[in-house]
Amino acid sequence: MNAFRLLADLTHLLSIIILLVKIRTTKSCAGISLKTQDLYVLVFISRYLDLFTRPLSLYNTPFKLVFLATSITIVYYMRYHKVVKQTYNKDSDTFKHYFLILPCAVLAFFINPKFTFIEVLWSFSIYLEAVAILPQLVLLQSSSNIDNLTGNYVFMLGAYRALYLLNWIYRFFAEDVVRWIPWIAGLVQTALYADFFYYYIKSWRNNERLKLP
Amino acid sequence: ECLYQPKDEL
Repeated sequence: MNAFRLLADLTHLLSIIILLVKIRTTKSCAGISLKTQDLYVLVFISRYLDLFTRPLSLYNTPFKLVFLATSITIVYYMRYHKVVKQTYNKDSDTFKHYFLILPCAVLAFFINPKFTFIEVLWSFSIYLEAVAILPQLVLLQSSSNIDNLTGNYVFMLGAYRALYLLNWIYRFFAEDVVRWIPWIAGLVQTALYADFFYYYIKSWRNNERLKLP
Repeated sequence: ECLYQPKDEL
């Protein structure tokens, strides 16, 4: 455990809390992509299957349970809550996210640390998480005005994986740990946020509304 | 294998 890793996980938790606060307080999920949320549920389920097979960890286990519970709750709200589901931008959340699942599954089948059910699914979840934000970024580009909570949510989501990259650099030098799969996927994932980060920081600096081209 | 790592991260 190192400070980067702890900060990263707390940032990730914060992003989810921001999203839950937004949905619960504004009773609206406008600007949030349900497809991205669906993909995150898939990411957490396929990654945390080892919850009960591997020894429980005082740190990881609570986080895994919270991530699973919150991501499922968010999808439940957006699909079935009578008020919230009316505010879902169904017509602009158009990204074909099913086209993301198959390539990640095929890639996981061929590139994984060990050809076992758990490891292949774990690789699948790592690859899927790298691209899961795409529907959300596409939706933001078509949104006329992005509300602050949504902007902060996406920013924190991108920042958490960037912090994981720092954690991996630290672990490489301090603990000689090498992990190609999450490293490369994490780089791709963070790179996808690059232009969002640029516009987000620019809007924050000029104290103006966040607007993606 | 060198790639096989215990999953100690989230």
